[in-house]
Amino acid sequence: MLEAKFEEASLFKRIIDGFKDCVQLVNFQCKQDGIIAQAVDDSRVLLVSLEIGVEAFQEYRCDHPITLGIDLASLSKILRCGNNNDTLTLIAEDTPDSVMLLFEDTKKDRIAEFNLKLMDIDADFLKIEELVYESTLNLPATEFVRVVRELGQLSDSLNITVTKETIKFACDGDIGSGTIILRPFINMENPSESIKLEMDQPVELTFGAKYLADIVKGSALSDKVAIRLSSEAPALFQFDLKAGFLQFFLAPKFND
Amino acid sequence: SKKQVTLARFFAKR
Repeated sequence: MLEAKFEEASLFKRIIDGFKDCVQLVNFQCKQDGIIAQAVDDSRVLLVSLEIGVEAFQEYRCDHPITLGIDLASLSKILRCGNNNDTLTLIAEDTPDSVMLLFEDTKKDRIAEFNLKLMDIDADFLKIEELVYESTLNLPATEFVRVVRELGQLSDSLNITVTKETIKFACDGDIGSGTIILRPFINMENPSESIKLEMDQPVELTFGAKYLADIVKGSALSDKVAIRLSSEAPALFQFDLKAGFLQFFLAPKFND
Repeated sequence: SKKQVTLARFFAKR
């Protein structure tokens, strides 16, 4: 049996909002140590990997591994029903046909219960943790959102070049071109505003702007984003939760 | 111009 209680429904809403626009059918694997999920978008270019650790929950109990096959569009409809500061408990039997979502306001005056039918989703679980990266960037999530929005207006591709001292984002489209250069710095008063760059080797990659536009939706979860780049692997964009993370693995564009 | 590749290109190597 699964009983997973979020202190605030808004956390689960933000997690789901962070990736529901790029994948629709997702297996949530619930285990003793938390919930993980993985899904690939229809074009097989973007992979989403989610981990919600036990510490993210107010209460958590899962005796046996349970897989919840969920249509995120349907889940979102139910998540819109509760208030953000309600507690939200996910409840499921060991071999469930449905998952219950229980919203309770803090005074327990209003208790709303929804059952979401589960789906049998045929999806492989990929092992991805062995990838090696040449550069790691840490940016304020707002800066990342801004770069993707601004340059995404000009072109359907966005180029990222990392050298020892600079991170250059560039695009070149029909109406014109744009370049944004960021230099690493440390903000002592507000560390999350800092830009950090660790580089083993300079790297230059091009990504589809429409995928980046989906990835930036993860910024609702964290004020920072970590971007890991390699010329030989999909790029990793990671938003950390207090316990867990939302990761996006994005295949680059290459010369023909 | 550059062409979008899929994740299979990377994970197939494994």
